Amino acid sequence: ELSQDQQALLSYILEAYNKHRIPPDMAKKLLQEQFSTEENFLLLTEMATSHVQVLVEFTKNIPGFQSLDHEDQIALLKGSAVEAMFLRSAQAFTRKMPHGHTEMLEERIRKSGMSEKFIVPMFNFYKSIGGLQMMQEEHALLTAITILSPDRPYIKDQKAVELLQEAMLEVLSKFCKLKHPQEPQHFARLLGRLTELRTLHHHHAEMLESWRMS
Amino acid sequence: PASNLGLEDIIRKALMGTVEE
Repeated sequence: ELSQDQQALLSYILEAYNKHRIPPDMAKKLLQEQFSTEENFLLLTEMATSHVQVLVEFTKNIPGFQSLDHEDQIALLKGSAVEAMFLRSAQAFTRKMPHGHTEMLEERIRKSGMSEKFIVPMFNFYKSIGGLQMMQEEHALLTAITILSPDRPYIKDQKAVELLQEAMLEVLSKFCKLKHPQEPQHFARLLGRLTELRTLHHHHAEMLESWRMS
Repeated sequence: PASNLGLEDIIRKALMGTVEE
């Protein structure tokens, strides 16, 4: 069972995760009329910016985060922003949306100038997240775990980050056992998504590089 | 516009709590 402290940590993280979302006005824009490739690209860029701001607000609320070295806080966010965004978009994609919306979003992404090479693994990731049928608590904790990865570049006090991440992992592990007693592999499957996220992150960096070149 | 800022700038600003600007 979760200890009282762990239960409090979980509730706190969940609340922060639910509170900090992309503003609905921004999300609605994605479902409005068709845009050109360039406008699509700009819209997705604007979305990404908003996404990062939301992510920072959530991260500030992760207990212990603000006590980390300030430059380490930036390094953690810089190193994880892309992965946390993929995770959040995967959740948006797998949520039940009104008829036709999923297709419209897919279309917009496909028409934003990204190559198929990057789009296919991204949609595969969305599907793999969908298959896990994650609970909101699991999304919140997995996002926090992604952000608190001590092995990101330029982290000075890795030990301090590791301690925070371990506390989250412990809560997630217990939560999975409590909520999925029939699936002993559930926790391991969730952690497996972190490896997939690293791969997507790598693809994303390659994509940015190819954009810069052109 | 914010879309012209780099990732690190956006993070630094948001960490300082100037998102609402």
